[in-house]
Amino acid sequence: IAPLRFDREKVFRVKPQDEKQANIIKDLAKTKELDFWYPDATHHVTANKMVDFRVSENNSQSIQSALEQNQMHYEILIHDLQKEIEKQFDVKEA
Amino acid sequence: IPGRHSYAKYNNWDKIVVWTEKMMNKHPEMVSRIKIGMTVEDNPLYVLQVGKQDERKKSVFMNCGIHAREWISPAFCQWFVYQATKSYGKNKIMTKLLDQMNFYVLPVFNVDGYIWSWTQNRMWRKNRSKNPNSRCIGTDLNRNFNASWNSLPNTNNPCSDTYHGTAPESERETKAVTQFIRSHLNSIKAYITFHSYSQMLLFPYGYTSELTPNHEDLAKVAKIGTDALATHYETRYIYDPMASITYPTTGSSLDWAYDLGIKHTFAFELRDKGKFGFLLPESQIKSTCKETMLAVKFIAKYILKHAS
Repeated sequence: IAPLRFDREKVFRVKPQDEKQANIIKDLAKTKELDFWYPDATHHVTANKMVDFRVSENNSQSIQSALEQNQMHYEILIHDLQKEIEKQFDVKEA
Repeated sequence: IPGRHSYAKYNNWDKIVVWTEKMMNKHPEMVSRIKIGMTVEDNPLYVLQVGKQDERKKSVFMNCGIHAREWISPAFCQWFVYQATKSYGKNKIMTKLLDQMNFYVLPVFNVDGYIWSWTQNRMWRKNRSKNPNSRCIGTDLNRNFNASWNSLPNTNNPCSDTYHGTAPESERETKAVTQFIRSHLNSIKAYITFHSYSQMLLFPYGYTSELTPNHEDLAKVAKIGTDALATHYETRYIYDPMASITYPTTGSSLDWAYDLGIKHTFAFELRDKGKFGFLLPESQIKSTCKETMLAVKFIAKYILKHAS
């Protein structure tokens, strides 16, 4: 089986300002596949605590729109996960 | 032939196995390899005993790679064994530690998951066991310990990345580790587990917001460790009980080891703070390991002096 690729998948960082915003992320996770990097699961998402999650290329635009519609500040930590995966091997064989 | 092992690079499982043999053969008086069990996919679970081979001494149990995708963690365990053997007789603290203590180092806890993260899915976290009545594979080994297991909701879905398994210690890897620790409980004075990322040093409890009876002592050791760590490259770690600094967690190895009677248990969340997350570049392995090594040495030194 060919290894899974992560082309153009993104990692978002959001800090929900209140429980309402935290619930927006939880609701998004019900309909879209979010891979939580920190904290490690949806149910740990809470107000005023930073959340990092990975989304597929297909979902990233709608996630971004949802965050903007709800006036949630976000940062895109990684724009293309596949590139970062390749870049992690940045030390040449001795 | 698995290829050349390097401390400055991430090594796949085949290279790590060969490396364990090499360390054992190169330092027979200092390193021995103990097979503590097998995984679901029939891979061996190896613990390296590092020290002057006296079972009666105080010891520290360290494990790396519970979560498959956290590659910096196994890299640290390999670095630790290498540096310990290399600096024996040269570095005063390390010489004293190895003369008077043993370190049990499990370089990769979740072997099957680690292999999967190298070959199929770089973002894989759990082990690779099949779940009854589900198409989803894997259990989060750090939710599978008998520490308030199943007392919080949301960990009983086999498709979840934090699925806790069918029962406490349902997984072969967990069982192997708990059996080993129980059988060496008289000597083990500290338990340290290595994760990534977010730069934190955690201690119990995770399953409750109550503080442990020796909270002050744990906080003191954590301060010593994080202060030491920062001296190399000014990398700042925060420390506190797991439930307060992160979020309530059940079934963790940290809490299990503490409740079993190991009163100094810590979890490192290594570099970085999210710029790379689980994809820390290899060029940062060395500096991350160097600073972490310092923290572990100071924690071990404290344990040697104070743990009864």
